[in-house]
Amino acid sequence: IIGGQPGNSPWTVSIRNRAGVHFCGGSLVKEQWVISTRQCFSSCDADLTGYEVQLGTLFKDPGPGDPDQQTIPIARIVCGPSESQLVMLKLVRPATLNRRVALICLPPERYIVPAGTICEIAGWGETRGTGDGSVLNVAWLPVMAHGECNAALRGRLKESELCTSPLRAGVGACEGDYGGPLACLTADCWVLEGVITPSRVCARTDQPALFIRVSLYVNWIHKVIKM
Amino acid sequence: HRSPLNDFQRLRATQLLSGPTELPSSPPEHGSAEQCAHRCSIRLACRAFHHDRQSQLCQLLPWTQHSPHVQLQKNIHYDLYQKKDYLRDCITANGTSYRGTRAMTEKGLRCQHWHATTPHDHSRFLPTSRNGLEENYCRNPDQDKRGPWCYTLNPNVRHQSCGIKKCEDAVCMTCNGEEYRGAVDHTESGTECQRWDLQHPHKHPYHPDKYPDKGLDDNYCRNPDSSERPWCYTTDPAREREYCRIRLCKKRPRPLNLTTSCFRGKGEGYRGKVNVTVSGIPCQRWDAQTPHQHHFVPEKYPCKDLQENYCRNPDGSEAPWCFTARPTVRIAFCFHIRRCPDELGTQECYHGHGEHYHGHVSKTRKGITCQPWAAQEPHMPQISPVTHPEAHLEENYCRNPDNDSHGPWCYTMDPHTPFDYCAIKPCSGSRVPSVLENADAVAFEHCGRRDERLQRKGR
Repeated sequence: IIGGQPGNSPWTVSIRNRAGVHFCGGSLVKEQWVISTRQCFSSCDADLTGYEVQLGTLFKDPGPGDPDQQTIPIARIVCGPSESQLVMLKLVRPATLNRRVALICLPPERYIVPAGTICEIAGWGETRGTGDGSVLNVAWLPVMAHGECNAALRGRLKESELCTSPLRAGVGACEGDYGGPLACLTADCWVLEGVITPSRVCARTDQPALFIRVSLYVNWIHKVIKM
Repeated sequence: HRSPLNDFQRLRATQLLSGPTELPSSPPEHGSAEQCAHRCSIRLACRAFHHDRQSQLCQLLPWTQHSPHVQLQKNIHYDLYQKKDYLRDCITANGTSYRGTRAMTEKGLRCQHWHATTPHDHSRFLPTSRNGLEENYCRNPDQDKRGPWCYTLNPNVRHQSCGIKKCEDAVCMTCNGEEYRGAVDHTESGTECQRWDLQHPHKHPYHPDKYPDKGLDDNYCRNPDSSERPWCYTTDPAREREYCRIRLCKKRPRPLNLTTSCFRGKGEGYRGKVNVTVSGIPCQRWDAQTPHQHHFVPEKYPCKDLQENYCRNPDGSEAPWCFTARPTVRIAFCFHIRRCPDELGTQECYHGHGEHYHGHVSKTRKGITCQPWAAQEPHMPQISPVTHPEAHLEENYCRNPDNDSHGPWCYTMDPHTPFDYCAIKPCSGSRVPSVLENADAVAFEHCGRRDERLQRKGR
């Protein structure tokens, strides 16, 4: 996260490869299910033996004695509808919810988060010197109206994408944050409205940032969990 | 420090079933895999053993998978360990320990049975329980430098070498040997390798279960971390790891799946020219050692195309990556390179959400065959012709019985994929009201809460 600060986001998980290296983020939407982005995974039938999610700690690479840390192997990956760029990861066992680990709510299907809503991105990704890269960083971005964003992107905005306004200070997600949450406080609850996806450049000050619009895929998420 | 298991080749979740006429196997005894290996090693008649990991029982066996009237069978309770010498079809040293089933000479002559005295009479090499002479298999009872041999059935040729290759020559390696799956189990200095599934004498991170795609079998030389060549941990406590000597294939393999404008899978075949990380830091040149020292020297990785400072994936990481020109950031992934599409071309299209689609496409967008709607395997369906009689759920054609907004789908024949969407696209001009047209149609009534955020507690 560029232009952020150390913070807490109990649904944000770190996805780690077989060597135990963090490479992407995710969001805990059910005790045994994490949402992330397709870009982080080699294929829809990738063998994720040895891959794990880490949660319950603010540290990217916590020491051995971290009391609340949970590390759970990933059982399998399910790819979302073609345009979605979403994936769901089933964990080998449910995460234990506590004061460090919580689920994030899902919005109603096709809900549109109002422009101007202040939402939060979180991750252990690149900070480009603007923060402490060893801990979880968070930053806040205002949602941008779809029409305004579409104009700024010269008509290339898709219905499945959601925008946040660029900030002069250069605030945004970056490499290592992909798959993590854009969480918005709605009706007294933190709701997963967007998923961070790679952009050509991080934290641009002159262009909106794009996220996957989760509300278009809530029925699919429930369908996968139910199946 | 060598484990008795070093003499065995392991097959997980496998049982060896023998025919009724075979010699009886011994009754199960208690013991760890290493204890069983020791018991089997000291018994000439023992050629393999079953080990039940759960109950820690082992059963010694007088046959292997190559024995007559014996067959392998899946069994999650057992791991099968067979003596390597009976399985390998290459030799180490002069092959005196070779116990394979080759029964033909290097010039194609059939071998004479060791107990037979015609067409060639001999009394020196008759089978005993100790000398390993068996059937008409090639053997080396007199330590001949040319390796295993046999008497031949050709009256004019008394005996001939069988031409069984040395293990380091039997299977060659290409590039850096990441795909090498041969049977060399000693290092360049001749030290025996440590098994990948053991943590002694050296603890290490390469558990075979964790890296199923690296072929970490027994104690054979492998290259799981993209070193220059295959290597192994050694049974010498004083020397952790060492390269192995394996012949390089003359022909370099034709690279597959090369892409330039996008990357596929993990991007090992990416040959594009992106050379800046997503956070704007230029990549370091592969032929440079500053600001970051590394072992990915282009000349040592000829198949990886480590040109200039382009994003590449020489070690099977998650995606193309590079060393960065910034001293404080050693490595960065190049996830901003677009992924190549990996879905099937679509033959038909559907209107709306495809709830009225009655076509005959029966494959998912990944090419997996659909499960018939009336079937109960491999997935027990929650939607079937019984529950949805009006939805035209015929055979295994893609349908949309639950009005899924993402189009026709089906249960799949892949046990790991309960359902997936199909290789059908929306018809052009087929208008579905955009979610943005009546944005406030969907209200947000209730939600959970997050304790900490509400109590405004200090950190």
